[in-house]
Amino acid sequence: TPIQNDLNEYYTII
Amino acid sequence: MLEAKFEEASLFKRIIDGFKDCVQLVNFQCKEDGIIAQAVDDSRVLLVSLEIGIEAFQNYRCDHPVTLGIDLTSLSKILRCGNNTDNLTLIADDTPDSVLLLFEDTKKDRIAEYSLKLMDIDAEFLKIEDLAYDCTLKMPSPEFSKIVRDLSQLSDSINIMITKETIKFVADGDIGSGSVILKPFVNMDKPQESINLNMDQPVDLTFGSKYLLDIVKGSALSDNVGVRLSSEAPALFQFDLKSGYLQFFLAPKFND
Repeated sequence: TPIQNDLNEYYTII
Repeated sequence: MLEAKFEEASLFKRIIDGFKDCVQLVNFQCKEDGIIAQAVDDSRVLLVSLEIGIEAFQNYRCDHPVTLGIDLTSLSKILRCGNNTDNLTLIADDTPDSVLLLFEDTKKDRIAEYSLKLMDIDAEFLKIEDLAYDCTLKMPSPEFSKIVRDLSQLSDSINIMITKETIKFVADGDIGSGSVILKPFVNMDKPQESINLNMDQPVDLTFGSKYLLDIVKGSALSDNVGVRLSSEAPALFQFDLKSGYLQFFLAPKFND
């Protein structure tokens, strides 16, 4: 079963 | 002072209905050149980014930047009180603790006025870099919506595969499997029904059905949906407004 990525892995919080 | 007048309340209703089911507390940043908002869903998988440019309004005035912290569930209750064809004006002062929604019936002398209390929402803002996507697809939003709704019945994941001339949606679940294959084409008579595809690299990506079902609620805003896919970044699904857009950034699933 594929595992869900989350957005934190891609974007910087500003 | 903010005064933002929509010619028809239905536009603002459709915008809010487009994302109220995936995020609840949203800061609307009102500036001279329009209104922007960004919010991430609780699972931090789906990001919503809204921009309403001033051309989308009948009248727009915002002397000082103002942030309206709004609970979308509460806003929706008030929006349901107005008629779709009413003029709708949002009014707030420079340091507001509430926003006024003024519905004006254009055919008769009926004015309805509602005040919505604002919230202090401590939301972070994500910086989204412009990036080169591997595939850019534009297709009719009702068709995209139907594919997502159909395939999501079969599995909690939907796979989108794009090769040079083919767009393939696949769901494989306990009760069975399904796939829909589309080819790019141009409809000269009804351009909004065309399917445009630009592909630099093939993609093979998997997304949660639950999130795609949230995204297709934006379909009421536009005849078309723009889909941008990359192996390196969240997918971007975009519904254009007359001026501005509603965007969804969705993190993919990956095979461990």
